Amino acid sequence: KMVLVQEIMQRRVVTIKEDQDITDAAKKLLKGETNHLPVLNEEGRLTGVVTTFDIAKAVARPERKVKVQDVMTRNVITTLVDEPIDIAAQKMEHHRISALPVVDAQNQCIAILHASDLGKLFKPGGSR
Amino acid sequence: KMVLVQEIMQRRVVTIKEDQDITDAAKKLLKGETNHLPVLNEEGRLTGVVTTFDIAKAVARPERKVKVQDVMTRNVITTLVDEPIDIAAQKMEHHRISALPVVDAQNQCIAILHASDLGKLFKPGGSR
Ligand SMILES: C[S@@+](CC[C@H](N)C(=O)[O-])C[C@H]1O[C@@H](n2cnc3c(N)ncnc32)[C@H](O)[C@@H]1O
Ligand SMILES: C[S@@+](CC[C@H](N)C(=O)[O-])C[C@H]1O[C@@H](n2cnc3c(N)ncnc32)[C@H](O)[C@@H]1O
Repeated sequence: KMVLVQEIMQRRVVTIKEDQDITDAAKKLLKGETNHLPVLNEEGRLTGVVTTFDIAKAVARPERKVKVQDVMTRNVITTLVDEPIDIAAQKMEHHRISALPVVDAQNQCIAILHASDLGKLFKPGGSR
Repeated sequence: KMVLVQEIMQRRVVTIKEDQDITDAAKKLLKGETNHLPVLNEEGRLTGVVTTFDIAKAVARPERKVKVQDVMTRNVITTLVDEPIDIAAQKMEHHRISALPVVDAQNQCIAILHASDLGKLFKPGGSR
């Protein structure tokens, strides 16, 4: 029986709005002990993702961008609660990314799957 | 037959010296399209790891630290080429980290294993 995303995803998701500052994003990433923040628009729909990689990009480039919407990735690769975990894992490896926001039918972000959560598959009785 | 770390690790590792600047680290992370840089001392031994998470930490905190050695993590969780992949995967999940430097008997960094590389395990004929 194939394990589904919902069995190892994390339902506690820290998100951010696209018009917030990059320093707000950095603080949320630290507090959430995570590298990934799904970005929501005014209606709460997923419009992008901003990661510690994007914060590092803002640090490395001299024209200090200030808003999340200036550095976020808009074309988000996502997953669904009932997607088999092997498909989700291959998506992350193929795109060289380490997390997928989990969305519902209305494109609202309801959870997040980190590549490091894949370790749960290997625990005795792990993902159940 | 259990898959070993050496079958899915990445032998191309970008590293940095502990006395370099944080902006050098940010530039190397971007160029290497990675979130993790093993940190080496003068003799080329692994002395820490600096990630995009640590760069974000430097951005979020007002006392702008400047050197890699000021923000890096010194107690590095590592793996070996012949460690079974399930052990390595569980280490990453347990410590909530998404990469492990692969070291040899002299504690030199010879490769890196990313949590997102675990996707190779699920490809038809993937890890071979
Ligand atoms: C291509 S990855 C490279 C760094 C590293 N390999 C990693 O796993 O994050 C970094 C970029 O991917 C983007 N990214 C991360 N997760 C994403 C996702 N689920 N969908 C689209 N882009 C994503 C980030 O916004 C960032 O600009
Ligand atoms: C605890 S993680 C939290 C963020 C996110 N969960 C992740 O996977 O990176 C961030 C911290 O872990 C540290 N770190 C990353 N890889 C590490 C490793 N292999 N050994 C020790 N510390 C590591 C980084 O230096 C950073 O300060």
